[in-house]
Amino acid sequence: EKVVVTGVTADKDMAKIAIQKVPDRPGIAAKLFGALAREGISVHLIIQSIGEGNVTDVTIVLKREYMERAVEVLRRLSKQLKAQGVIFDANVAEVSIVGSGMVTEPGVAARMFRALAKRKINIELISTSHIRISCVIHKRHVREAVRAIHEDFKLGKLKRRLA
Amino acid sequence: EKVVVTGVTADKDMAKIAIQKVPDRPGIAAKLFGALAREGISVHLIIQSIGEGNVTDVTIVLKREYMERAVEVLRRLSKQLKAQGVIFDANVAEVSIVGSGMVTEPGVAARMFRALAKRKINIELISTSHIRISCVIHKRHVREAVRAIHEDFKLGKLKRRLA
Ligand SMILES: C[C@@H](O)[C@H](N)C(=O)O
Ligand SMILES: C[C@@H](O)[C@H](N)C(=O)O
Repeated sequence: EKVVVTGVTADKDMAKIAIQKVPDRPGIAAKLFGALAREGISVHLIIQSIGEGNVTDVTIVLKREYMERAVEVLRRLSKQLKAQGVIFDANVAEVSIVGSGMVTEPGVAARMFRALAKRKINIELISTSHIRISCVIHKRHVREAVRAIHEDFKLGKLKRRLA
Repeated sequence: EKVVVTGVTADKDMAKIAIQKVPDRPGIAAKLFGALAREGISVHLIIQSIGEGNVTDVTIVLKREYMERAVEVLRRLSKQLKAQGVIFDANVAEVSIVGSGMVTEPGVAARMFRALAKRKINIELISTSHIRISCVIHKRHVREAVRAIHEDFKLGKLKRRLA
């Protein structure tokens, strides 16, 4: 199936929050996100990577304006669950390439990561689906990141959107 | 914007692999995925959560048939990069809900996680985009997980696809 990258988007003014070392057992994710939902907090990305032992970290990326409320909710749960704690950063942006076909073909992902690497932009978080690869970077790099991907993927002027 | 979950899909016969404690600096993701790409290895999910200090883990989810080759590639790089090592598991399945609107509204995510929690299915990995929430679980739970989500989201018969 042909892989076609159709555009790059960026969300500035984002924040990342991680609740660290929560118990890695059924019901925990439901608890965390049930609590966020009850506060009306909207989330862009949910990222849970491989854990170690019987704990793991859960990271969310959301609009900067929701950060304090989300941190408050997660801290309360962190105590309840005897997790390690909550860390957060108010200075990130989310840059994504979207397309059809298997966008997560390593060749496509590698190309996006290389575009950022060439400009010395550190990739802080990665989350993907079949049609989208999202990288979270420091917000100071967002314009350069969008330009870089745009250039390296030779995307037409129409395809560049800064959200 | 109205959130509509339109279906649940499942990919059985998957594997997860993590390369642990790679340097968290520009160029590393490009290196890892460049190498996988050169081997022709196709990847379903790429997950990088919050790191600690100046290292982080990178997890991939891919078809079981590619696991050995991918582990080999990543082990070589792990030595080169002086990472902690590579861990893997050949027994996972990926279950996703797809839809329109902000599928990552905490309410929607919470509902999916609760569906799995009610059946005591542990969520091993989570990766999301605006239109898709993917959970990686042990493969023995896949049929039950699809049924659970189908029921709890009241999805019509048309909407359930086992890939
Ligand atoms: C950490 C969290 O995802 C947990 N494994 C759960 O299933 O809810
Ligand atoms: C770990 C990896 O994503 C690294 N931060 C990079 O930018 O390549």
